[in-house]
Amino acid sequence: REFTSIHDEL
Amino acid sequence: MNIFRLAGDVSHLVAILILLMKIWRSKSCAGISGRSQVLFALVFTTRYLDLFTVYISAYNTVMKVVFLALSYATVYLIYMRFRNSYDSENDTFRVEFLLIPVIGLSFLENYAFTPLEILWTFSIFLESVAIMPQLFMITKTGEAESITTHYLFFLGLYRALYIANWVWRYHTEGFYDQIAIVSGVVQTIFYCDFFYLYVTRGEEIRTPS
Repeated sequence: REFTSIHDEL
Repeated sequence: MNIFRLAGDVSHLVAILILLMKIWRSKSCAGISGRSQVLFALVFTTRYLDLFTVYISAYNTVMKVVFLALSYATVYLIYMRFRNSYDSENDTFRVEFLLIPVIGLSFLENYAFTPLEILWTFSIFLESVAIMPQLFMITKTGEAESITTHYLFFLGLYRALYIANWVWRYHTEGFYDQIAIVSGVVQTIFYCDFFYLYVTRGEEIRTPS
C-alpha cells in the first residue's frame, strides 16, 4: 500500500 | 487548529497581500526580487498538489487556492504587467545554488519515497531559503522601502507563529512534523537579522555600506 501522509498545515 | 496556527496563516496572507497591493497601487515592482516570488510560487505549487488527492477541510482547500492564485498574480505583475519597473540588474541571486541542494536533500530526507512526498519535502526546504534572493537584493542596493520591510516582517512572523503552533501541537496532540519543524526554525533564523534592523532602525532599512 502506498504511503499517504496527511499534511494538514499550510 | 489553534490560535498560533491561525495567526500564522493570517500573517502569511497579510504579507502576500501587502506585497501584491504595493505593486498594484504603485504600478511598480522596484526593489522586489522577482526570483524570490517565482520560488514562492514554486513552493505553493509543489506543496499543494494534495489538493487533488486528499480533502482536509474547507479552510485548508480555500487557503491553498488563495495562496496559489496570489503567488501567481504577484509573479504575473512583476514579469508581465509592470516588467518595465522590474530591477533585474539587482535581482541577480543565483537560484540554482538554492535549487540544487534543495532537490538533493528532498530525495535524501523525506517521509516516503513517492513523488508527492518528495515534492512536499522539496517545497518545505525551498520555502526556508526562498527569501534569500530578496534579502540579497536589499543588501546589494543597501535599502528597502518601508512597505517592503512590512512584507518581510509579516512573512517572518508567519513562520515564527508556526513554531509556537508546533510547540502547542506537541504538548496537546503529541504531534510533531520533524521536516517542517527543522526547516521552519532555519527559515525563522534567516529573518532574525532583519527583525533586529526592523525594530532598531525603523521601517525604512538601509544597510551599512
